[in-house]
Amino acid sequence: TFRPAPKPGPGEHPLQFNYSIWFSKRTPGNKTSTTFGQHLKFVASFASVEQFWAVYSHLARPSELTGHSDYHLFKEGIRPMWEDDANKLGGKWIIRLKKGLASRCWENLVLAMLGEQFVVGEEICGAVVSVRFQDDILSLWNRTASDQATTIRIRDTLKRVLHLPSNTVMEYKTHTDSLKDHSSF
Amino acid sequence: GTRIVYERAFLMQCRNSPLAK
Repeated sequence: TFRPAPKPGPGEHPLQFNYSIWFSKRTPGNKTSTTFGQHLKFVASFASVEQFWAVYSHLARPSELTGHSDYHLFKEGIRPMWEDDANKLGGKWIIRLKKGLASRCWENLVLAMLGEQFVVGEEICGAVVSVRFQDDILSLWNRTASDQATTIRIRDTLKRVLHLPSNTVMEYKTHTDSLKDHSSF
Repeated sequence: GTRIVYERAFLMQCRNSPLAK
């Protein structure tokens, strides 16, 4: 069940936005019996840098997760699903990572998002790390897939903050396209 | 209005704060 972020306490550093972390894990065999939303487990919301670390420090790192697991870190009030009003017209940058890189890259991505390093107004919705059997996948969701200046700016910031290997492929996909080819979830 | 911007190094520093436990 969802709990809103507590107000930052004295001495804490407030974030520009409150965020929520969700976790999902797909167990083999139940793909069709339940919908994505039912797999989604709320972890915590936070409003300050210190609250973030208190939550993050207690979570398993992506490299420690097994099977088909995802962390979803979204602005509070945005559900990590395409149906949410904030995501309907949006899209995401997708970055495939060789095994062994996900934990470090995820942390860099999260810190850049919380620290407002993307400088694209209200465009960022959230980020996902998807642990899979082969490669791991990072994605960064934004509101307006048709806003090319914004998506390019997000890509350039991603390159700067993630320190990716030079051969890393980055792909932008609208949520509408992900739905059409059933590649989203 | 003003945006609250934090560099990575600062965020990492806050990790060690007793408030972050």
